Amino acid sequence: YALSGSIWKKRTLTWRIHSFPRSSALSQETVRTLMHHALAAWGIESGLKFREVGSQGPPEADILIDFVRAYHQDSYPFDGQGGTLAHAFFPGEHPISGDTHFDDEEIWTFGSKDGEGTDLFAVAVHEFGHALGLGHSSAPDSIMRPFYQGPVGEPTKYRLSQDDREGLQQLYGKGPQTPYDKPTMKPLAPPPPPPALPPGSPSLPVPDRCDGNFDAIANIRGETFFFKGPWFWRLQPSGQLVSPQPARLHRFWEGLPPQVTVIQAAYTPHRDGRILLFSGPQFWVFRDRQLEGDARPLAELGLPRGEQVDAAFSWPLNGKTYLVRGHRYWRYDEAAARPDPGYPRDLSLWEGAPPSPDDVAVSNDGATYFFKGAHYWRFPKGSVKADPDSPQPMGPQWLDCPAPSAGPRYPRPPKATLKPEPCNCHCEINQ
Amino acid sequence: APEPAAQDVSLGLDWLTRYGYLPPPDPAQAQLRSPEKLRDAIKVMQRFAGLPETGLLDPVTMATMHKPRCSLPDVLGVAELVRRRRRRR
Repeated sequence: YALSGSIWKKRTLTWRIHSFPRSSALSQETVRTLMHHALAAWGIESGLKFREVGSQGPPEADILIDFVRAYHQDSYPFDGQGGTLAHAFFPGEHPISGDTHFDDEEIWTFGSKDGEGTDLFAVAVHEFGHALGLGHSSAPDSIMRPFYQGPVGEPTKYRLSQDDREGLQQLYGKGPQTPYDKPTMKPLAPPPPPPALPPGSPSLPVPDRCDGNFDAIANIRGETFFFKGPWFWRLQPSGQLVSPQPARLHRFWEGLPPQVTVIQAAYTPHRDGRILLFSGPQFWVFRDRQLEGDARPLAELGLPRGEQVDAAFSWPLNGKTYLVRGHRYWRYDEAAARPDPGYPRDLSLWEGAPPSPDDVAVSNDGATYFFKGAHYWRFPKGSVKADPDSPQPMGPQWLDCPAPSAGPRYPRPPKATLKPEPCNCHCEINQ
Repeated sequence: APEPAAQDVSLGLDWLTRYGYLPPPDPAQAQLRSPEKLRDAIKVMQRFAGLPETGLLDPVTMATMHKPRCSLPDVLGVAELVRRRRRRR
């Protein structure tokens, strides 16, 4: 499932049908009943309550339902029969938030066979998912798949798929126990055992993300990945965690050898679709989620044989890759596919950066972040000097966690310029 | 594989942009989309739709793009945030 990043702050939502289909075989009463059941499908799983308000009710229902044609004063004009069918607006404070629009030029049906018009109940369940804060899902059995999939059966018996329930409950919690939760008969066969865990995996419970101390942190296609042991969390560009529960490394990164249970660093080369994961003196290259080729030695990137890395990142300013170990770093030229000469250099060039960072990542706005323990140091876009208020606790900013009670184990960066030391350096343009 | 028809490429680009797989074009600059970026966007769309990830505007992919669907984008990225911000304003 995918979350839009916004939710309703109240648990009882009002709804009203503002306009009915103009030329549908469905009566107004049938449309009302279908809308009621479509909302109830979400309500029963979350405990959310939906209250219909009539024309005598408050002028602004939270979910205002309209059947409209063509351009109707929002950013999603309809296109006649077929094509786009409906849309809804995510929760929020704006008057249009939660409103749900159906294309009045569709042939809306109920109880017909697939292919004979478009099932209004199925589309309404989908759209109300958006109105409650869910985005589109790619899960095969999800009602939140973006494509119309035909009727979904009897509205009074309809139940959301597990993917949809989990998405909803991530936003609003679980509702009171429903008849669905109580087994009516013994299962015919025991459920299949869970898939085997990779060797060396810790047993439950899963690690606490609020502890910090991640093995690796990387910006991968706009999302920030936080790796810890054989687990990882994902933070969407909107700043929302995909889930507070971590995902398993080996379920996602297809082909990662089972013996690799810790990712020490990760990054994506600038303007490149590849994803590099580092563990020990080796790294693995992924295309999307699939492993490409065998493990490769870090020596390929210019590090001494047997060396490991604490952090790796691609700096957008020059497109080069930086590999950090302890208080030193190496630089790799992706364009020339060779290590830059004259490295390693001292990490103190990054003024205020902690030694042996857990990892370094570049955010979507171009700032560079060094992470260590439960804190981060921010370097503004193009700068090698940390923000004066660094370090800051990671939890509130990144992981939906409270600030840690203890301060960083490393001193705050000096605010004054460091004592000048003799150096053998030369300036290059843009550096 | 045969080259897709220009009309299919045009429809594909429009569809991929509308549903969030490609960034919206910047009106301030005439921007060409690289074949690699287009292929990546098609692959993401194919993965989302449960199709074989060919990266090509093949007949199955084009047929999926013609299916009735919800108007909201599949990838909630910059385009949707801009749209929301405009709406709020």
